[in-house]
Amino acid sequence: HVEAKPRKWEQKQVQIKTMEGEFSVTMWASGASD
Amino acid sequence: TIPLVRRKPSELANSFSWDSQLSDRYFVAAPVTCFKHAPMADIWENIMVGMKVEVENTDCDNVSDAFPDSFWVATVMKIVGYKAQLRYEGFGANDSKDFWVSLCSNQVHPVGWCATRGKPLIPPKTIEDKYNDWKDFLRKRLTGARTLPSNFSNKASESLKSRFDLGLNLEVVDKNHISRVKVAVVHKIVGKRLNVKYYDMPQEDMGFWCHEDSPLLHPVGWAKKVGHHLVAPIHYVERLSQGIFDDDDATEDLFNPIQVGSPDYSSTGFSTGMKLEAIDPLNLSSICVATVMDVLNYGYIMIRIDTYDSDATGADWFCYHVKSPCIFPVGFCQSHGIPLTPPKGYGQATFDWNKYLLETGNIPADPSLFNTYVPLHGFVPGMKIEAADLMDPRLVCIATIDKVVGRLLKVHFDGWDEEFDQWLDCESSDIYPVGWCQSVAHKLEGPPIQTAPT
Repeated sequence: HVEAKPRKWEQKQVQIKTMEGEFSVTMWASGASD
Repeated sequence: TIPLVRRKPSELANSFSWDSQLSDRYFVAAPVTCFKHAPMADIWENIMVGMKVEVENTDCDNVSDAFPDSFWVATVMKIVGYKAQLRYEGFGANDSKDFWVSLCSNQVHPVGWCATRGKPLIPPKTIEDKYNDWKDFLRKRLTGARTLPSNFSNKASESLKSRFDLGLNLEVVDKNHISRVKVAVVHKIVGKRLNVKYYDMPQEDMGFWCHEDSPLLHPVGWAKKVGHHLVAPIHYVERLSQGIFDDDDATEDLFNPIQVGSPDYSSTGFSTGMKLEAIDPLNLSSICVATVMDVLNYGYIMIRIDTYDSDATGADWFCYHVKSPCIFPVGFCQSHGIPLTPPKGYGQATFDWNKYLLETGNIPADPSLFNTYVPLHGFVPGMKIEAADLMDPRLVCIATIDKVVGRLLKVHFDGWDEEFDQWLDCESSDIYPVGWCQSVAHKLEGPPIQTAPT
């Protein structure tokens, strides 16, 4: 069985593309990538 | 919802859909975190209401050649099992276009996913004139908000993969003769549930289904090691006696401790003739008076359910690991208010353990020998789940947690009589969150169709 590990939330720069152009925002994503 | 796994449409025909019940305020589904063996259970604590995701925008006119599909940001409003109710960003308190998706699918993406694929976000038609500056709106709404990890889709796909491969040999409890295990081959895998075919069964036989973590599955060589009755072709027995393994043999590293056993259990304290209470493997709605008939190696015991006529051949014995949560000390049912199915010839109302032990001359297995650990499982009565019907385990059905006794769950199949209920452990790999069948492309059985009286 996989034991649930405590994971950190990390701040990430996220790129957004709209019809008016691109920009980036800072969001929180869990560290599920580790 | 498109599952991550593709199946033939015919296999999913008439699959039950929870969708009409999901928005009901009294509908409660057991959360994914209750099911340790379920896909994505290990990352589910980081999936929550209020999160922002990118999802297909179905509220749009016609799609252009340049952008054949349209996406927008949405907020998770509610989570029910694997299903999430989403609201497109910009709708504010307007719930008119809220919709349900499966979070265990390739339908939802972390914010930023579209930009990495060169897809612009396009606001829904209903609100396209609501703001002049969508860039500014999104910047304000998304800054500081939570989203999914960037590798979410990979995590979802990985978590659906079985550790077994098609064609592997293993030893499986014989569905027609539960006191023995038989050599079988993995024939099909759906959502980590294995369809195995016994080596000697007719071509048309549909085989046997169980989850890859099921205690009914064992590695090649297990029966010989623990001293269990094995049915196998002669060449299999001969090569194992020479210690020769094939590349197609499922070896111990693929199994969990209950499936493999351990020399640590060389002295379990159980001995032949001891009495106990046990879930009847052939009638899971009953917890019965039982007897230890044999003590095997590596922590296994053979028990017999005293409810049935004694079979001199031992064909009705069943193997339980001594730490199985499905066996209990004498008095367990009485102390928890559960009806105990008495031995053959005794009445339920009049059965008395002390008298029975005196009459039979047996001793009870000491309570200290049993697994009494109760995990913080989170199940409560009324929760909806999807559960395999273990009397026909190719079927996964809609069900409700009817009763919780420590770590033991009484699972009721919606629309069916109480006699079809199943006592299952809270860590049973045969129960799943609402939406599991859809995610793994397994048919979900609904309630029986009621025919109107004529």
